[in-house]
Amino acid sequence: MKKVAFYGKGGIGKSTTAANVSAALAEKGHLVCQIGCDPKNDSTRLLLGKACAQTVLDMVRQNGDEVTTEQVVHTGFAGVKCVEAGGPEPGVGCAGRGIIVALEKLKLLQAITDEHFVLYDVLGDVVCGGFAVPIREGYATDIYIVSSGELMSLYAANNIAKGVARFSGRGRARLGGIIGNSRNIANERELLCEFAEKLNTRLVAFIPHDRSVQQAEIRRKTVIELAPHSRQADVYRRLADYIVENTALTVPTPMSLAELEELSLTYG
Amino acid sequence: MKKVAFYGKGGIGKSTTAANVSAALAEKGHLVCQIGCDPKNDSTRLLLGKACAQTVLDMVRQNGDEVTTEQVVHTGFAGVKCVEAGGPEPGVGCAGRGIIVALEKLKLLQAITDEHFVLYDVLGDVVCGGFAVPIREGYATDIYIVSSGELMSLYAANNIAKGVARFSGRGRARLGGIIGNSRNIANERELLCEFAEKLNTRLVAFIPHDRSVQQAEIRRKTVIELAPHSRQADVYRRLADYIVENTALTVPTPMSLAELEELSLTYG
Ligand SMILES: Nc1ncnc2c1ncn2[C@@H]1O[C@H](COP(=O)(O)OP(=O)(O)O)[C@@H](O)[C@H]1O
Ligand SMILES: Nc1ncnc2c1ncn2[C@@H]1O[C@H](COP(=O)(O)OP(=O)(O)O)[C@@H](O)[C@H]1O
Ligand code: SF4
Ligand SMILES: [Mg+2]
Ligand SMILES: [Mg+2]
Repeated sequence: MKKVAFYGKGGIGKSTTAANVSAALAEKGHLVCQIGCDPKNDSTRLLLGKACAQTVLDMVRQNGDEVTTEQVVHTGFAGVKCVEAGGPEPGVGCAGRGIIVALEKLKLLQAITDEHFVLYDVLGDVVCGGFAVPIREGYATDIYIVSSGELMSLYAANNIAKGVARFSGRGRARLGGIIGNSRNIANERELLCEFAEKLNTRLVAFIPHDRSVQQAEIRRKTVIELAPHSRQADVYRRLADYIVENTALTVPTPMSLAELEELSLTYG
Repeated sequence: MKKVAFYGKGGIGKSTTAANVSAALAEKGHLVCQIGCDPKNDSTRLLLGKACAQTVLDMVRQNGDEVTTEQVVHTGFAGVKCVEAGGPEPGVGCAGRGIIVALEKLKLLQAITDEHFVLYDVLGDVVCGGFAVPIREGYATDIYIVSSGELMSLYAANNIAKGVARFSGRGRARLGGIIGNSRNIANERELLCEFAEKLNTRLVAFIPHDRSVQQAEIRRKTVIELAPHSRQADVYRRLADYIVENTALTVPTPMSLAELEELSLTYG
């Protein structure tokens, strides 16, 4: 079982990319489970065709010890298993708490056993509390950071790299690469390439900003489902193949803020 | 003393807007203190001309009970007092913890007494732990949410509104308005106007996306300092005046995700 996590700034494209990669893997015959760990609770929306109505935290609050696997693991496009961790209301408790509760409950239920791939989709604006758990507690071993060339996104990516580096002694999480998701910034690919190298990893994909993504999203589908013969679908398939075969996992070397700004100015 | 907080999605323009508003207020003769409550620790960068070297959490870790006001309150452009809460390393503890520690320490030191305005600049991606404290514990009474017309930004703004509504019974925090910070989205001003009304508040400013902001940022200054006669400087001054005089504070009425998406589709 390969245990992958996609981290990145909120809104950068983690869920869209994750859902398309999950769909591509399932299309090839792999058994896949995607687990959303983001307060937006919509990681699996493009696979289920709707927002998940039963997060793990919802079910735990409602049914306590009576929670069953069927209540929290839903089946989506191409048979992809879909889980949404859930979390507390804004202003209440810890936004990452849903993740902690969900991952422990899934472990207890032995809900994920035969899958070839588990893909965690995790918010990376703040790498604290529950959001750090997939890295810290070894739920994920292959960490990919989704980023555009915008400074705000690189800043978050660098912080996630700090988290991976911090726990590399204790856990098994390593950085598999940077997944570029374009926002049409000037010299974006080159910028992301150099950023990845400075972090002791590499740019493993550069996903174009493409209208097909919005068109599919409005219909609550992945590009793999709506436009299977499109070039964008092939980009996601190539990324899926890369993740399957990638064994070049590293301990990242995060950079200073000054280096980040300088990098941004060089290419911008 | 008017206690204002700017909330909003990370990267949406809170610090830039806050620093320019603080500078505008100070220019008019007000005594202002700006307190950064964001793990980026750069809220006051445009007022100090550099990143704050001594956050409150840094000083508490280093000096414990020996922390003095002078160590944590720094003076910037036009005499604006600058404080940076600070926070733990990525992956460690609670990202909001710096805010909790900082606000209690400032209260203990009686560090902010004569100011006419205190302006909290707070991350709004996750409204939990320390990030909820300015709303929940009444450190701020006038909450403004900085937002563009992008769905991701509106989603965060709506969550912040949920936090304000939640604690309106217990604390004194109320919503003063939405500060539009343009990302050049189609029909953005109209979209933000309707969004604000649905939230039971109003759009109190619509700040153009302007090159002068980047030009000033590269020099680590506010537009008020670098281009005092520009139109953009006047936009910030008008917003500062509005905040001084605004007494129309409301309990927000957050919307559902479906309503948010529909709003976004209507104008997009
Ligand atoms: N390659 C892309 N091209 C165009 N739009 C994209 C692309 N990737 C993501 N998006 C859009 O960006 C928005 C945020 O994506 P999402 O996957 O929800 O981000 P996250 O999960 O990181 O918060 C969505 O509206 C999505 O359709
Ligand atoms: N009105 C604007 N026009 C152009 N650029 C802006 C504007 N407001 C903010 N920015 C830029 O957007 C980026 C993020 O702004 P910042 O204030 O740091 O966001 P936040 O504090 O919300 O994280 C900065 O590079 C800033 O210069
Ligand atoms: S640990 Fe992180 S997610 Fe949990 S309350 Fe603190 S800031 Fe929020
Ligand atoms: Mg997501
Ligand atoms: Mg900021």
